[in-house]
Amino acid sequence: TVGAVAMDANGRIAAATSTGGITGKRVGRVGDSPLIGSGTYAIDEIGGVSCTGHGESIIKICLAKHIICLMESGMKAQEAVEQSLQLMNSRVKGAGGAICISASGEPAFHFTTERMAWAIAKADVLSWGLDPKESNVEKM
Amino acid sequence: VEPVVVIHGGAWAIPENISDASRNGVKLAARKAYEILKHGGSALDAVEAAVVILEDEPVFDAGKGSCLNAAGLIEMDASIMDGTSLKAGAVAAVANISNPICLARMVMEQTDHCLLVGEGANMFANECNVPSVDPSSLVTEACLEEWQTFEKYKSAVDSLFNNQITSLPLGHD
Repeated sequence: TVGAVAMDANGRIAAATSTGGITGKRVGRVGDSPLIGSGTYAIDEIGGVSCTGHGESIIKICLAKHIICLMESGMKAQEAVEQSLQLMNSRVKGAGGAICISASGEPAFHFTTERMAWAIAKADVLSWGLDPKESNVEKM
Repeated sequence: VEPVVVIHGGAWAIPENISDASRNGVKLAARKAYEILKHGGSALDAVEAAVVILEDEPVFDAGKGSCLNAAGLIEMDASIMDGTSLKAGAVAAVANISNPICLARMVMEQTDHCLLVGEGANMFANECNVPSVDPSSLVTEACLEEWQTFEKYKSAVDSLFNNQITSLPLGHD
């Protein structure tokens, strides 16, 4: 799965997600990626989210909208992403990852799997990583 | 407002032999999206362009490099959402286009619907003159090998779960 969230110069937010699914999936099986509220959500007043991981678990939690709802209640983006993925892990035993931008332009990401490739571009600085706690930075 | 972009690839046990390509893929997508935003482009244009790059990069499970299903076929899903209007578009189980995210955006902008699936999604792609590609062109050697491994051991997995399943119970999109 791949995804992107962006905020433009007008403060508008958009999110997108795309996937090929899982090897050997049942014909006709659909995961979270095309389901608004599960794999993807965006609302300018709160933020935007794109998710990856075990699709069925993400659907059960409505992960993208869950993260948005936590932010709507006042939680910071990073905390909302982490708490939501922990909920998914504890409640339905699912692992995954998510990226997020809040309405104030705060980027966030987290994953509960072994690895997830991520990148953030903001203020002409590009940061990226793959392993837990890995963070590289370069000037754009 | 300061433009911001965040990108992700798949969350899973990414093998070491594709770790650098995965890092480079998300960096390239972030750079492209950020460049669009810095030149006054919209958030929608930025996320679509970023995902197109990732769909075209074979190490990611989307577009070229998609996993094969139980029948050995490709079925891809994608969605896009505009946070200003709350318009959304999505496609599921599409097989014969290179960039499902572009078709999802067409669903959002050219229909009253949020999600088109399977044959209907492919018919819509034809209506929109989206170039049709041979699905085999989206299959990589690595995905084919993974599917062949799945086929080889599927019966063992089925036995383990008392023949109650026809696909792996775990795994990540």
